[in-house]
Amino acid sequence: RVHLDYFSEVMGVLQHHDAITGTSKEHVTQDYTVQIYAAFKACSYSAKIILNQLTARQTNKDKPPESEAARYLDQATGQPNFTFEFDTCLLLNVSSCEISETRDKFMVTVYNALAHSVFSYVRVPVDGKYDYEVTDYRSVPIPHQMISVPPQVTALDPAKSAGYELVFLATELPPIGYKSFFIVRKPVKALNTPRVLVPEVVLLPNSMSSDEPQKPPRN
Amino acid sequence: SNIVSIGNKYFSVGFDSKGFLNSISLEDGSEHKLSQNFFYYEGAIGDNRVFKNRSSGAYIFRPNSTERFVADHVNVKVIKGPIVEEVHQTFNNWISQVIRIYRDYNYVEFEWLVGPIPVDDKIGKEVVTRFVSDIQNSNVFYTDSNGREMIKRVRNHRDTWNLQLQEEIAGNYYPVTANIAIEDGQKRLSIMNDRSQGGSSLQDGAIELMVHRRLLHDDAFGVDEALNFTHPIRGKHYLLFGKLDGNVPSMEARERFLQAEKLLPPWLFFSDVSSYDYEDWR
Repeated sequence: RVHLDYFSEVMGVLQHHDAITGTSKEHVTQDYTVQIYAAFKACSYSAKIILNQLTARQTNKDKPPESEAARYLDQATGQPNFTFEFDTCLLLNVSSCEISETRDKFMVTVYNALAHSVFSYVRVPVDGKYDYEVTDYRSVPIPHQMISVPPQVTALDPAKSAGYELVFLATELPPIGYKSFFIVRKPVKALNTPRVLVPEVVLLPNSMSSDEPQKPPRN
Repeated sequence: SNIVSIGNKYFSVGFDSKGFLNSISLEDGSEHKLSQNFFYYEGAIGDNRVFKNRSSGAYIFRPNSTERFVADHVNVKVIKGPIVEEVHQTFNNWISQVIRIYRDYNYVEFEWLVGPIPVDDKIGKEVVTRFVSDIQNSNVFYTDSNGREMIKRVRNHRDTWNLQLQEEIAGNYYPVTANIAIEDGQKRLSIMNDRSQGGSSLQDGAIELMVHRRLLHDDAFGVDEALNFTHPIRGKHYLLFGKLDGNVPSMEARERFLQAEKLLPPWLFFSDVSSYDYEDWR
């Protein structure tokens, strides 16, 4: 709650008309950026807790959610100190993300804040020297496309920008809910499955039971 | 032929031999003029003692002339794939853009990158993107009201007094926080933005939005400093073009849904799972 209050206060400051329209002095604008960054990082801690609890509820609805996710995952991996981390990448606007560009395996969790189902194309900065496999939460391969980032964009952050983005379609994101996608990078030509389109299937989250709407209307 | 197009099942857009966008073709086979280019206005300079000597600055948009072209041809790179098709445009060494059509989206995405705006010539510049279509909107255009209803605007006109505009460009600019649109009874063109911008329709068929400014003089309205932004800016515009023929959903409904999806986009969270198999992690 402390973090959320802090975020609210900063958002209040940034309602000033100079912050909204960009008419402030440049160093004031930079201070606004520092403030919103600090609040965002603080609040992301709370977001991790919320997402942990959401995941725990989906994992096992019969047990208390608070520690169920960590306990389950510990049993599965045999590692007692499993950490369940979600990180936001604040440089996605310049096609830069430390996790997706440098890790061999990473998960992208897409949260839909709207009250209706949507589909959304996801763009993830990646290292162009590798090829990638994208699967959804049921291990179904997801068609994807590698696409180069314009040099003018990579020049914005040459130390971090990957030069490529991985694009795939996240279908049927549930209202005020999420889906996760598992991405593995491999040397080029080491892929077992060719990059071909597979038939689209409508996948429902595990938490949906049969008496809930099975197929939200597409927009 | 050096003439390219990108598209999907809903429409396609074409580019001329100089690399500029120049047409849009709809799924019924009809083709319409649609061009896009970047321009800039040079900021007025004055001592601010009287109105006519006001400088363009943080609070005041006051161009001293008509627009200046930024390029007479565009370097283009075309990328086509099964999921997205893109045209990467380079207008000059400080303006570039990606025009993007995803396989299942019924709009065109423009991701522009502008800046740092050069001021070696000691002239402040205010950069706009302009879309020109064949729509005959008869001086009328629509801008949103802070994301709510669309408000009718009439060029060179105010509803409650007889207007004699001293500044025909700035005097027709309105705030655009989410959407600006024109229509002529048969067709409708709307541009949605990802942040608040100034915008207008200065001639029939055209829509323009200001994307970046760099000014070298204070306008004496309180900031007491020139709006001398030194950084590049990257942002997006979403273009919807369609016929007003009673289709369901209507163009306005499509804009409304798209507005919600773009102003509250999905959040991406990344997790490092290098040490685990997927099944274990799951």
